[in-house]
Amino acid sequence: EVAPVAGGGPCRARRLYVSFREVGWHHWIIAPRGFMANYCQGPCALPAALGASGSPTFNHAALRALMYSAAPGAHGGLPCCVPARLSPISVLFFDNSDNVVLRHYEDMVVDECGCR
Amino acid sequence: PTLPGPAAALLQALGLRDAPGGAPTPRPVPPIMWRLFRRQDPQETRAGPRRTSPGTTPRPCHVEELGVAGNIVRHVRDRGAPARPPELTSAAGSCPEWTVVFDLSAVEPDEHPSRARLELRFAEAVAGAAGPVGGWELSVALAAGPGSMAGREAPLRLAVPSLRAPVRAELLGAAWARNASAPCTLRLALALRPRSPATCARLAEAALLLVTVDPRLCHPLVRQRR
Repeated sequence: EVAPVAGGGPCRARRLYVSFREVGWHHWIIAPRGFMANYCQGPCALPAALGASGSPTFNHAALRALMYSAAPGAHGGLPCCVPARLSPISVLFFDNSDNVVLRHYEDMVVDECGCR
Repeated sequence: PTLPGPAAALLQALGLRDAPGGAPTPRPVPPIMWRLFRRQDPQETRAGPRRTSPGTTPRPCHVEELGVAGNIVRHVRDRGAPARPPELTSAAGSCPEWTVVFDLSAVEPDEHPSRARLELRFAEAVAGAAGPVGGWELSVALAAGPGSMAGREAPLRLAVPSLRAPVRAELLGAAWARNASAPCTLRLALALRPRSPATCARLAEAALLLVTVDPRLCHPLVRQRR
């Protein structure tokens, strides 16, 4: 499920809920039923590339945005809006041997986006 | 069935070979697993009643509640239960020995065991009976079987004052060599002897709580400096 992108706006995290029921895994995943994975979207032109919305600034991205504003199309285009900070989730499920398993996965949720 | 592209990719990202079929018979989730899940899952901790301080996420690759490194915790059921004789005494009149069998074929070779706790529930021959003076002695050893390392390790012996609470025995460094990888099947021989004349007890339930750490899923906390 994706929340409608209201008004676009610069590079930032957008809500995205991943439902395990959607992929038919709800009969073996005990918990959670799904999780807020989110995703990054938005242009990385100036001033977003400079971290205008409080997202972390990456010097190289700022340099590219500056060069792009000076000579659009002369080099590889604008920086990309990508995850800058991620957090983990845990999943509790029955495995094929009828054991109850708890697995911890790093970098599953986008908390913050940045231009890179 | 072959999975459609994205589902197969997500399953692979979750480190699973195939989508499990689900529990053949619906069964309750052990309370310890619920408790670990609620303590471990940052989204649960953020939303749950026991809110951790903002900004703190659990240490990666560490199971706080059990105090060991780990990113996979399994609650493994005993496969030997159906074949266990219900008798309370052996033919020789002493208390019986039981064999418990744990299927660990799902544990990957890259996973390092960091904790293996045997969880046992016993039942008195007469419900509510006081039990023998001095309690019981539990012995745990690797059972003989194909490819078993039985006999090499001295049995683990544990004093059990009462059978009212579950009995827990740490196997790593005892019946299971600390740096050994998980066997495909773990077979254990158990015996529970009263320290003074008393009727024997019955093994009601056995399970294994196994914590492993898969280093491939552990990210370095600090980005490499160039």
